[in-house]
Amino acid sequence: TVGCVALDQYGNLAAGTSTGGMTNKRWGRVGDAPIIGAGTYANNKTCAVSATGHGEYFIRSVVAYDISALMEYKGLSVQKAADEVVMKKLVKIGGEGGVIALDKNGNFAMPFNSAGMYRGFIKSDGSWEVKIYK
Amino acid sequence: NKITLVIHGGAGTITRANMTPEKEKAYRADLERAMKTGYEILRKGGTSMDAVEATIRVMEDSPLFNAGKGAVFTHEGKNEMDAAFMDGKTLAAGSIAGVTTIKNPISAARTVMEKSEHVMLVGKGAEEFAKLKGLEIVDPSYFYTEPRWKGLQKALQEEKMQLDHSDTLKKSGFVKPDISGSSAIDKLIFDEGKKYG
Repeated sequence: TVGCVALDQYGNLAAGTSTGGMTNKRWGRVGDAPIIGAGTYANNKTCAVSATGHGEYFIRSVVAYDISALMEYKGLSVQKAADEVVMKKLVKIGGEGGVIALDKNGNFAMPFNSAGMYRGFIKSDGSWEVKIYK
Repeated sequence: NKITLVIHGGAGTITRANMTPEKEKAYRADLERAMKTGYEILRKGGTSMDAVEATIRVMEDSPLFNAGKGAVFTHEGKNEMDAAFMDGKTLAAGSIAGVTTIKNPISAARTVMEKSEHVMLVGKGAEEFAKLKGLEIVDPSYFYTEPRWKGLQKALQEEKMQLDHSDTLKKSGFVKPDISGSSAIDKLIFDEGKKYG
């Protein structure tokens, strides 16, 4: 699964996710990636989120919207909200994977509870980094 | 505002122990290329939506990632893809699921958001819609990569050992695309075996 979240100079957030899904899937199985609120969500008031991982768990936890909701209703930072969902809520039910989340101020989080996650960021000054492992 | 762009290319059992230097270099290069594609759009005053779409298209076109070319195989030996797009300003959203012929599913998801009254389209209908809106349609064999094919065979074999049932691929009449030779890029694809997406 691949995903991207971005903040432009007009203060607008956007999120996208694209995937081939699960190896050996059948019966029209669909994961979280195309489910708005589960694998993908964006709201200028809070954050933009794209997720990757074991889709069934991400759907049940409404992961992407949950991160946004924690920010909107509890006032959590993007890092705390993303950690709460990925490192606590998902781990409790055995959901493996991670998210990228970016807020309206350019703060972002990239938590994952799996062994690794291909990820990267690029900031307004052009500084960037690509990471793979923990 | 602080223009910022963040990407992911999938999560799973990716460790230094099971990654070769060549594969790591290839992944880092494509992730960088994708990121910088989107950043250039933002830097020139483009929108976050344009940046997200362009960035994801780079990763969909790379055979290294489980999206677009390089997508994993279904039980029946097909590449069946899903994508979603959301605009934080308007809360508009679009998604597609179970498509097999749309070259860049992320563009189809954005098109559903912007050019339909719906949020989610699936299967043949989504493909018809994409074609109608002028998106690039390809033969399903475009998405084939040898490592993902082998990943399916491995999963089927494990399933066969568990369930002791016959070869479903043969029953379904699936014929592997005639793509002779294994390209150099195939050797760079990181095989995680059974991917969850």
